[in-house]
Amino acid sequence: SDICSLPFLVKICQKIKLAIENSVPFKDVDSDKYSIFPTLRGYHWRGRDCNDSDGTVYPGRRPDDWDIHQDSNCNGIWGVDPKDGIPYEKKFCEGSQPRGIILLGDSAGAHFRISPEWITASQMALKSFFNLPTALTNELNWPQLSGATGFLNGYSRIKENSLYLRLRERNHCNHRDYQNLSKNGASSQNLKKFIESLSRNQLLDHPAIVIYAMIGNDVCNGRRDPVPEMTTPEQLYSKVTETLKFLNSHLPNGSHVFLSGLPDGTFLWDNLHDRYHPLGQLNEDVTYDQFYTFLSCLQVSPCHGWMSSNKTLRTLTSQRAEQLSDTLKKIATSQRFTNFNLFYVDFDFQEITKEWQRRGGQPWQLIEPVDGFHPNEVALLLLADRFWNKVQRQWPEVLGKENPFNPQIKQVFGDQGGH
Amino acid sequence: PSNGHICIGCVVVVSVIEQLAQVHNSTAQASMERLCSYLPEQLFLKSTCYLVVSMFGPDIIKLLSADMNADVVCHTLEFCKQDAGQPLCHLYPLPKAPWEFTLEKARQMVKRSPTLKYSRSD
Repeated sequence: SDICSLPFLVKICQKIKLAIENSVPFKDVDSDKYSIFPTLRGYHWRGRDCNDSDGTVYPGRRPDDWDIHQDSNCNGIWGVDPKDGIPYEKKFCEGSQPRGIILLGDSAGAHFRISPEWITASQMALKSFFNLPTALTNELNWPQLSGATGFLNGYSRIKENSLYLRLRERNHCNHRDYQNLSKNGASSQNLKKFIESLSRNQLLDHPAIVIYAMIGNDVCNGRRDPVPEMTTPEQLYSKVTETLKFLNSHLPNGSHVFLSGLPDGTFLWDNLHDRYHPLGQLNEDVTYDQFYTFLSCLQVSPCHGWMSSNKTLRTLTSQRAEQLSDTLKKIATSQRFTNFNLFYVDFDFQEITKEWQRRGGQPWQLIEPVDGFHPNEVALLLLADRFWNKVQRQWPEVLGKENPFNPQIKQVFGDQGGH
Repeated sequence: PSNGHICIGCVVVVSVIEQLAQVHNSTAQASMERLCSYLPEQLFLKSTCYLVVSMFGPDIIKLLSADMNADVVCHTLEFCKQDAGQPLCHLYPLPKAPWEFTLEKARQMVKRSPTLKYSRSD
């Protein structure tokens, strides 16, 4: 019954299992945590390696001897300008303060999505499942389309870009410098298990913008009574302080860390409960209320606290979420670190709902239809847009300056090797 | 995956089979063949589909042909189980006939099936 028990598959299964458990690329010949393979924690999750046989070559590092001989940081800029003998990396990037983006997140940050095409019989066709293998080998996540580190065009027609693409647009020297270290089920309490997958050399690499966005699992679980399992403010304080100490010992000086608050998830029931679930649309026989009840009954709900007909429980869950957000705010205002500045940002789901309604959208259109829980691509990109504008307004130094050499970089190196 | 995830997986797959048959006005068997034909070869998806159909198809066909819904099919094939003292978990509205009666009738229909020798984890 277990395909991995077949002798010839044992080894590869072990490797895949390790990659997923440790959130590091399955295919990484030089073990620098960057890969030339897309899924299984490959370049869909972190910048594509441009030389997977040399562990000193990877995205985000400071250039080796101004990259005269090779592209040591995979930003596609290297060699010497024949006109004046100046290395291109020196000419175009020196002083532009390149920086990377790193997300420490959960399934929302990884952009968890079960495609509705896979379960909607009325629209099902041969092409419906073409992306299933990619999704399965990315743990049903789509980080390549996510709000923080997305670099591919997604399925929504929204114009907003991910934070990574905005950083790249601002300074083309940031090309490929992204890491999406998100994991389904991640919370403040289990981040420790995979934070070692963060790849940043304090001396050799550029500074980074790190976003800590554990937005649900500290109050979300599938228990019949979810409250006892919820993280307390004291537990959160202790773990997040530990996480920040880890970051201070790994991030290059001049980095920035953002703590994201938690949402008010009562949004889900309020906007979905009486709508039909994709499985119930053909015969109008299954609403999200029934779907949530089914998940909770089986104790596999991603968030019983908010995906419940019990108003008291929903309110309790939101209260705990708010307490945890206040705790994060307190940490951000009271703790100082040598290698990074620390900020707190609200998870502004209400605000992006208003923005979406201003554009003529409906709130329920911001949630993944199959699980009725995760923010979808539109929501993630609107959240990215709001975060970017807030940072640009309040802390412009975080994003770095516009690189005046962007046009020249484009002219000489085109798409810089793409992604 | 936990037992809960196995149950959900079964209910979703049987729902899709049932609804494909409805949409294309076809038999449950034709619907299963159609679903498997849509799946890509990668990751053994298509062959796994045909394997599952060969194992459980006959029972699913019998039960769907008797107008049993996905909840009944999955409880009958023991992908879903109601443990003692635990509530009955179902996605669709309950059948008009009493649940126990419906389930027993369904079990009789597949009683001699070789399928049920597989443990649920399979």
